[in-house]
Amino acid sequence: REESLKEAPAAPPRNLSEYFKQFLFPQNECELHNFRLSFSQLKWDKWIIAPHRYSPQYCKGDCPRAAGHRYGSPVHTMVQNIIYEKLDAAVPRPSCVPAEYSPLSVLTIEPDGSIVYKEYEDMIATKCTCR
Amino acid sequence: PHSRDRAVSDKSSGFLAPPEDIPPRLDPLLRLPKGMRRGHALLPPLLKVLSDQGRQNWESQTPRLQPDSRALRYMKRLYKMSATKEGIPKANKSHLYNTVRLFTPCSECKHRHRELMKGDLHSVDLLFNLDRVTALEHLLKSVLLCSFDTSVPVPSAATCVCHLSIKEYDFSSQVCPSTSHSIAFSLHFEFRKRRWVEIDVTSFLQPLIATNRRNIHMAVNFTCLVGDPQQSTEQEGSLSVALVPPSLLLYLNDTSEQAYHRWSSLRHRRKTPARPRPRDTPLADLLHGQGKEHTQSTRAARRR
Repeated sequence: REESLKEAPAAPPRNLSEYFKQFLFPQNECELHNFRLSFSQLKWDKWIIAPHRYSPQYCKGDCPRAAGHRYGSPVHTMVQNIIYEKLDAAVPRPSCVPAEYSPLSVLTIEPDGSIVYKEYEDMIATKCTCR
Repeated sequence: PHSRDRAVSDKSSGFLAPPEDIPPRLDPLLRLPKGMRRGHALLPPLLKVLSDQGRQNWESQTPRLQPDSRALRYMKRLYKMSATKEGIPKANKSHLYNTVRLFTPCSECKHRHRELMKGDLHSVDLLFNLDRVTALEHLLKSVLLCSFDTSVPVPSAATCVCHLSIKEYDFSSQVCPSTSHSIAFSLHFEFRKRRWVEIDVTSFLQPLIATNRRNIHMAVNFTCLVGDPQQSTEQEGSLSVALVPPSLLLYLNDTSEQAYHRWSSLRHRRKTPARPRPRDTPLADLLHGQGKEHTQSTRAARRR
């Protein structure tokens, strides 16, 4: 932090919290992003009766070097980062992936013409983590 | 990596046998055992789209019989009661099912129904094919869904007696089906208020579904008296209302991994308390070391 303060611009920054933010967290930090699709886009709306729209969401962004408590990451994540930085760059850095999901109810027509209502586990990402 | 090698070697044991409707060139890890694939109605199309042949329109490759419009209307109403507009299951403690299947009588018998309908308007011969029910789906409740063709003028209320009988086909001796067991239900309902009449046949069908019967052949006979049984109504002849061939509704608990289990999500929430209780951490055990017998007994009690 001292080094970064030495490089700090002479003019005092207007907004201190914004200024420090750039040192604390990566710009495009790992977080949950919205994505909404309709089954008609996949041409499945003839056999998926409901819901019409589905928002699976997704995780994207860089993982901070010290992922730690902020993402509920295990210590292994920081170890993996150290391996990547100090020992072997062939080992990938920790990735931004879903940590929790919520279910989805689907109403579909089966090939024999019967109709089924089903509740599926893990169909909508609700939280991200670094692993 | 190692796991992938293991999957490939399993292929020889047939565990990952390529099911018929998954393209052969899919990554072996994507081929799922039949039970798991059929149970998950979404998997085959998802896998097909992910495979390179999947670019064609999934719909054109799997022609589907069109469902009965009344049945579709009923299931859409069930969906609205069970899930939000975004498709999130409602946290409804009372409903333990995570799967509901609606079967309409199979088509070849339908035209027999038409013949029957010319004669006796009250009894229909039904054959349900339950092939889509997987071994991992356990029956919670089964309902016979009756609806009446009310395009003809109907009286306000009616008291009906419904006779159900299961027919056993003894294919060896080619005789006509014998009736293995039958049951009678007495129902009172008002036509104008009810588009559907639901008859709980769980105990009646349980033995058949528990023995993984794929085809259920039953005869349904309705005899209705016009008016309200409480008031003195002259007993009129049979009610001239056409009985639409009933559908069979199965409420099931799918025990496969992909299905949503309310109780496990409830249990999961209970299991991860807001903060670990201090005496649960190893340090706490050390601090309480002096009362070893005490700790051991509580630890044993906790383990029990």
